[in-house]
Amino acid sequence: MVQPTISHFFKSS
Amino acid sequence: MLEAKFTEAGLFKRIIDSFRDCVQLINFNCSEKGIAAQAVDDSRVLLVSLSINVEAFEEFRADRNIVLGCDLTNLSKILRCGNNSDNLTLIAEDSPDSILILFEDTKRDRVSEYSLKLMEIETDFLEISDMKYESYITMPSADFAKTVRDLSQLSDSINILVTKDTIKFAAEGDIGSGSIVVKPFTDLDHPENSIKVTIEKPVDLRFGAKYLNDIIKGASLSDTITIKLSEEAPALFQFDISSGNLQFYLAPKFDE
Repeated sequence: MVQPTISHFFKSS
Repeated sequence: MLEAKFTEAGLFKRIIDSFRDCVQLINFNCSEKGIAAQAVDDSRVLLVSLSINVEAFEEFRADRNIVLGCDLTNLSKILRCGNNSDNLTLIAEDSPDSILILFEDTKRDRVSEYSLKLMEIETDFLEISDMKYESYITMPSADFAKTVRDLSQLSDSINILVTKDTIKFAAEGDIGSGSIVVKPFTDLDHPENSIKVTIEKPVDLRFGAKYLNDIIKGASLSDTITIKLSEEAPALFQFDISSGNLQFYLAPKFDE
C-alpha cells in the first residue's frame, strides 16, 4: 500500500 | 494592529494542542474575518487547516492582514503560563517581529504578559478545492478517538468501511485483528451522542494509523467529529469550535 502526499491532490497557490 | 481576545485561554490552548504534535511551524493569517492557518506535517501527508471566525472572540480587531509566524513548541510554553479560565488577548503591530500574549484573571485582578518572538516561515499555501464526497459520518469524537487508539495497537493501518446502515472500523496485524461496528442512531436528549451516516456510495478505505492518531487530538475541541470520505480524494476530518473549525485532510492509502 502506498501513502500519497497531500500535494498530490492540492496545488500550491 | 491586531487585538484578539478570547474569553477563555483554554480554548486557544486546546486548539494549539490539537495539532502541535504534527506541525512545528505555522503562519497564523489574521484578517478582518478572524484567524486562519494552514500547515502540512513533516511527511507532507497530513494537512491541517484552522479557521477561528471573529464570532469566536470576545473582542477582535485586525486593521489589515497580519501574518504571525509561530514555532508551536514555543507558543505552547507561553500558553501553559496562563490558566484556562483567564481571558487571553493576542496583540501585534502591523508588521510584527513579536506578539504580546496577555492573560487576565478578572476575579483576582491579576494580569500576566508575555512576548513571543515570531519567525518568517516560508510555506506554500495549498488551494483546497471543493470536493465531492461519497460518505459522510458524524459521530461522538471521543468514540472515534477510542476506536483509533484501540485499533492502532494492532496495525499501522485502519480500514473504514461505510455502508447505508453500518460503519465498520477494522485493523489486521501480526498479533491478530480487530473490528468495531457502529450503527446510526439518534439520541434526542443528547444529540452529541448521535451517529449519523449519509452515503451516496459505500466506501472502503484504508488510512495510516499514525496520522489518525494525530487527528484524534482534536477531540478535545468538540464533542463530535464529522468525517467526509471519498475513494478519489483526501478524507476530511472536522472538529467544529464555537465559530470556526479545525480540519485535517488525509488521503487514503492505495494499492501500488
